[in-house]
Amino acid sequence: EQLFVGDQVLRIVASNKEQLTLLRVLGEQEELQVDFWHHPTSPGHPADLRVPFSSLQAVKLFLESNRIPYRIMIKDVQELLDEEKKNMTKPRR
Amino acid sequence: TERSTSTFDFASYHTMEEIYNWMDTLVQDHPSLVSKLQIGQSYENRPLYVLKFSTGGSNRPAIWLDTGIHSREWITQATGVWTANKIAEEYGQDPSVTAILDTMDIFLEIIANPDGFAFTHSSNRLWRKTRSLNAGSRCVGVDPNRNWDAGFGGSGSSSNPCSEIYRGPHPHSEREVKAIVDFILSHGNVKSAISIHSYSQMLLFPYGYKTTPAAHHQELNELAKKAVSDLAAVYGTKYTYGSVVDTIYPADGTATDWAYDQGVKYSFTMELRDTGRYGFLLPSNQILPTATETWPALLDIMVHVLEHPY
Repeated sequence: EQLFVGDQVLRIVASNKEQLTLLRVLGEQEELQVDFWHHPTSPGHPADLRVPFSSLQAVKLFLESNRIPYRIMIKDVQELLDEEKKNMTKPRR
Repeated sequence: TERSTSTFDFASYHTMEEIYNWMDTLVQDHPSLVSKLQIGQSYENRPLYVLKFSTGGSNRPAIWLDTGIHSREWITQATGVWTANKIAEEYGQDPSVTAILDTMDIFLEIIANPDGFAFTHSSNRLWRKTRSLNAGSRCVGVDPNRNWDAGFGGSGSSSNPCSEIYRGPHPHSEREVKAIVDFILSHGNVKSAISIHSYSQMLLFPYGYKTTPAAHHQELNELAKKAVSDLAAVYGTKYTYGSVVDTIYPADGTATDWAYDQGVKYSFTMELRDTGRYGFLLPSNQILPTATETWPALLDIMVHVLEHPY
């Protein structure tokens, strides 16, 4: 089973078209293994990006150096999944 | 213990086996209203089951609902289960549901992407696509909501098999999609198709593959406005609404556009909650509120279809 320990989901709001383009380029970097839960659409609309723990530093550096505002929507994806699994087994018991 | 729909925990997420067992108990509990059809098999040969709600007649005008076409969006399958139970329980009780089912049939496919759903339980909770193998690529799966023959291949989908919005090698290449296509075309009297996704709280109608407004844009927009207003009245959840291309982004090869182009006038995509906290990893304690608030919106659309035969 694939684990997502330390993975985060960032909610990113591009301010202009240039930043949108940068976001799309970011999404295409296969080595980063990022996954848009919500694709960048237009300036001011949030894009949600899941970032593996191993790519977090690089991605945040990229966003900050390009002044692309973001916030952490999910601090640790695996924590949510563990909670979900726990809640699934409870009623069964 | 004797299985019964009354012991099923609607406020919890369930495996495919549990949902399929529950579907059988729903049929047993409502034998003159609910039946279970199989419309095909998935890539990995799992059955594609559809619940049929019918009070008789033959080839009546019908409403198609599907959930779970993006397998990781578990809130949608859970909402599908709750909604199926609601339809069965409300027939003979709620005047709108009774009027709808005295005239029309409702078809509900709860697990529209069983291979992906099984994979989210066994191996990768974040899996979205089908599980078909892509020749020449190490990446698996096709986005089943970019594989429809409506604007197929446009910029609102990807030709890269590793992309989450990979369109597939050709329209309807995915058995899960082809099964719905064949069902709707062979039925020939489907008047509304509502595909339920998550997340971001939107009620969307055609088009996604072009900016040209749909012929019935005004009517669909008014209906969507009423539906999201009645949804918000339950818990205050705010939805936006409009055509896909205006409200989100260009999306090519989607089910909603395909159905509309086939003449299914009342064709919608619902994007259930959440905005900005959990995404599609919505905690199970939000299943009941989500399903409960979605119901009046679905009912608005179904009543409108009933009252506006075409």
